[in-house]
Amino acid sequence: LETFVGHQVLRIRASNKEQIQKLQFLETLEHLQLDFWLNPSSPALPVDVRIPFHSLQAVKVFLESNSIEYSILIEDLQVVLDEEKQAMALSQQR
Amino acid sequence: ERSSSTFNYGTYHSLTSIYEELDNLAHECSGIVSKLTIGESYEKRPLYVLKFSTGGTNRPAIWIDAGIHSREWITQASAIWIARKIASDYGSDPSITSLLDKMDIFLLAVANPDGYEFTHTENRMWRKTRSRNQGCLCIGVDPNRNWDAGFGGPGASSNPCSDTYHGPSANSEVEVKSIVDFIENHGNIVAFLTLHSYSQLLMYPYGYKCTKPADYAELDSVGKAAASSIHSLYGTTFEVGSICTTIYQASGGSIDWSYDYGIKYSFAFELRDTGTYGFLLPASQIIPTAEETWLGLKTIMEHVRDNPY
Repeated sequence: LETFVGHQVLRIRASNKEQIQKLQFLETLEHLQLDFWLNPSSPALPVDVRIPFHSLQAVKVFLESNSIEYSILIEDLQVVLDEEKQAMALSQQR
Repeated sequence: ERSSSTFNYGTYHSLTSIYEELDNLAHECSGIVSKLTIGESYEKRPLYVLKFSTGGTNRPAIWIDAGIHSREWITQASAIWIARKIASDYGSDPSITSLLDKMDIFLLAVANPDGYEFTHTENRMWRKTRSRNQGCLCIGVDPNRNWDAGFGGPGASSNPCSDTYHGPSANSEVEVKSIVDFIENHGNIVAFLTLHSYSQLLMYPYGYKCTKPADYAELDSVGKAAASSIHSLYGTTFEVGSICTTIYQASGGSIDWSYDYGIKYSFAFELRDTGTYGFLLPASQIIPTAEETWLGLKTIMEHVRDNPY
């Protein structure tokens, strides 16, 4: 079973086309194993991305060094997954 | 779970449990609901469609599918609730009654059963099919990049390890091919509605190109009316537009194929979330999501019923 301990989901807000292009570049960096839930397309729309623990630092440095705004949507994905699992188990018992 | 009285629509279920509920529905509402098998997934799981019909032969019909991206659990859950709603509203809701007296509805609640099973047992974040890619360790194809509509163009990846891998050729995924074959063999599908999540959008073609479809004005107005219906229940806001203008260019998508095939009323829903939960929308939101989605679907279906083409 794949676990997602330490994976974070960030909401990134690009302020212009140039920042979108930078995020599109980030998308191509396969070694980071990023999972874009909302892909970079226009400054009007946020970009949501799941980041494995081992890539977190690199991504945050990339965003900060390019002055791209972000916030943390999900602090630790595994915690939310465990809650979902528990809720399902409880429901099944019921 | 032998009867609907024990099926909890407000929680997420395994594939087995969902398939049992499809049987229950077909059994309990046999007057208007029947279960068809339209094919098998890559791993040989059946692709079940519920047919809602009051009779007649080859009537105009509405296609609805959910869960083509397996991790979007709110869509499969909403589809099951909607199936029950259609069955129970026939005869009591004049709108649905008149719709079903005139046309059929086909509902595929789990369009990607292999992926769904995989999300329950191996990897909750799985999105693609589970087909093997020759000469590559990475598994699966994005079934919403695999349709014969600008196949392999912008917004789809040629890398089998990517979550948006378009596959070796259009319709290479048996899950996609089964739907295409079913729709082509039917010959009278007049609306194609697909449920995705998340980000609260209601989209019409195109995604593989950024030009307006010929029926742009009508699709936009129907889409806005549906979004307004959705909003009326819990205040959930949906943005309406073409795939290209509301999200980004994405080739090989289902509603682009259906529209180019001649199905004018082709829409893709992106259901809740507001961004806080992603694909892990709490189970307490399943029924509210299904309820509001139902209102949006109903608005589109009423328009389809009243505007034959």
